Amino acid sequence: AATVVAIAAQKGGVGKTTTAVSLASAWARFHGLKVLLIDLDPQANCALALRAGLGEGGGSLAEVLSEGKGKEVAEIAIASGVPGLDVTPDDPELQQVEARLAGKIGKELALRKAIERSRTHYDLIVLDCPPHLGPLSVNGLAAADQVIVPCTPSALALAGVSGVVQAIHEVRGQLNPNLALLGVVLTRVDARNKATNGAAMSLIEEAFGELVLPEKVEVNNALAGAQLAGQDIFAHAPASRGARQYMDLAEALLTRIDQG
Amino acid sequence: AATVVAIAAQKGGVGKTTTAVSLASAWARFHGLKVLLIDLDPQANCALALRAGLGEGGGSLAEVLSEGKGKEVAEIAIASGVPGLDVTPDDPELQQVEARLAGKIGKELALRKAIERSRTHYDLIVLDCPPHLGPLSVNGLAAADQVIVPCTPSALALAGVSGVVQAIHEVRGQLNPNLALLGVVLTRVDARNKATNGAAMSLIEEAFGELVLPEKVEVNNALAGAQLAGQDIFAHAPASRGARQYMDLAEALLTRIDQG
Ligand SMILES: Nc1ncnc2c1ncn2[C@@H]1O[C@H](COP(=O)(O)OP(=O)(O)OP(=O)(O)O)[C@@H](O)[C@H]1O
Ligand SMILES: Nc1ncnc2c1ncn2[C@@H]1O[C@H](COP(=O)(O)OP(=O)(O)OP(=O)(O)O)[C@@H](O)[C@H]1O
Ligand SMILES: [Mg+2]
Ligand SMILES: [Mg+2]
Repeated sequence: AATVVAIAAQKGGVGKTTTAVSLASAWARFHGLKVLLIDLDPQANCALALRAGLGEGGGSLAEVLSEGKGKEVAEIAIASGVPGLDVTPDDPELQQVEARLAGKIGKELALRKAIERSRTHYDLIVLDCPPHLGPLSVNGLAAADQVIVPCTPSALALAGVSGVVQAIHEVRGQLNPNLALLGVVLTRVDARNKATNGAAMSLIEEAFGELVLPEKVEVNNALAGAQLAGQDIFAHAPASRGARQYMDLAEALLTRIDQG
Repeated sequence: AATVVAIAAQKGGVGKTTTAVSLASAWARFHGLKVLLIDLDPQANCALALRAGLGEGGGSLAEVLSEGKGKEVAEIAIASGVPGLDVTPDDPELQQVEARLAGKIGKELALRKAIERSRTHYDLIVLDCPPHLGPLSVNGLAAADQVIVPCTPSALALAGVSGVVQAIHEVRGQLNPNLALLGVVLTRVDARNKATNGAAMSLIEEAFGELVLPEKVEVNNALAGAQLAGQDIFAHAPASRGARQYMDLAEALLTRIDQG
């Protein structure tokens, strides 16, 4: 059955989507794994980032989550254009799901139920979470086995990490005893600006110690360019530093997941 | 009575907070205006960004918004350390307010009611919105006179702008006929990477034409450094390009607000 990996961070713009799409693509492309990428953010940035190769059809993630009729996410996902990688399509109804789930009993387990059978079809399920700890992110944490927390070298992003760590703690205690924090990944690290960067990075390492993974992702325009082109980084710019660093991160994480 | 300016964008990390704090500070410091900065994001990044000079005391924004007891935001705000600028303090309870407001009738007008008398104490009220169009952002739009939409030169940020424009349209039609879109501000523009930047910026200008304000804000490390130091950019690095560009933007916006 698939390992479920949530990419979660309270802060906006720290590279959750870039990390989710790049890791999912690397695992599919370079490790021959069958991967499902579930976009829990109503803004549907995963589908946008992969739009050049997106398949046809698919169904409504909102319907799967809110109707509890035993429908599976696997049934509504579409081909991403990356061999071995499926992704959930854009669904404008997902915006309403947060409000609807807010009032329901057992609301936090909607996603977990909706991937029960999907897990048999994939080796990995990657969850891209929205930038706030609402019902959709909590569903992600309740359905996950592992959590990766992207964090940029900045005061505001650092402050957001404790919120997610706290949420993981609560979800583990109340809903999902297996939930593990795989680590904090430093993203958008500006190699050129060691001064400000360095100060923030030291604070993050002081605060989170060995939770901070050694593999970092530096600022590399190819990563933004790939999304503009609607392709994963490995199709768009395979020799770029962004591609190499996400490839290295993907490999290191697989090792940790298998050992964990 | 104060003009209420909302800084709103669906996308995370496009500089809503940096823009809200910098504009509020510039208006207070350089135009002798009395400004109130209301942080509608439970992550309380405004207070964090100004923490070195933050005053004591203050009250709960969550309580003001959810209890409807006629309490005003002005009553719970504190000194920011920037002369003439007050800010709402961190309030962990704000996280619950989104869920609580989700079910209530008239929930979208909680903030508007809570600043009715506050408006007489200030020249400008600036609203920093969270990165999703939930009850708190909608409250911001329903209470505002003008909206500024920060946008970075990227495919994902561009896609988010239409969501906010649509929300402004709906709020204007149903709740707040005076609401005006002041403009889209290009932020975190990387002067060094004209290629990828340029492509995204052309798309944004094509999509939004004269809505895109001529005053841009380029990537400047001093802006992130100021937040790490807990000071506004004008105290932290008054000669920096980030300070100059936010000063210019603040001046240009005042002219547009007065004419509009
Ligand atoms: N290492 C990097 N180098 C250059 N650009 C990057 C890098 N990582 C992310 N970006 C760009 O930064 C922006 C924000 O990244 P992304 O959308 O992945 O963050 P996010 O955390 O998912 O944001 P949100 O909170 O809105 O969901 C995007 O335009 C993306 O292309
Ligand atoms: N022009 C700039 N130059 C350099 N860094 C910047 C600039 N604008 C913003 N930043 C940095 O980028 C990060 C994101 O900015 P900010 O927090 O203001 O965005 P936001 O839209 O409020 O994010 P969120 O969606 O999480 O509320 C911060 O660390 C900030 O310091
Ligand atoms: Mg995202
Ligand atoms: Mg913010």
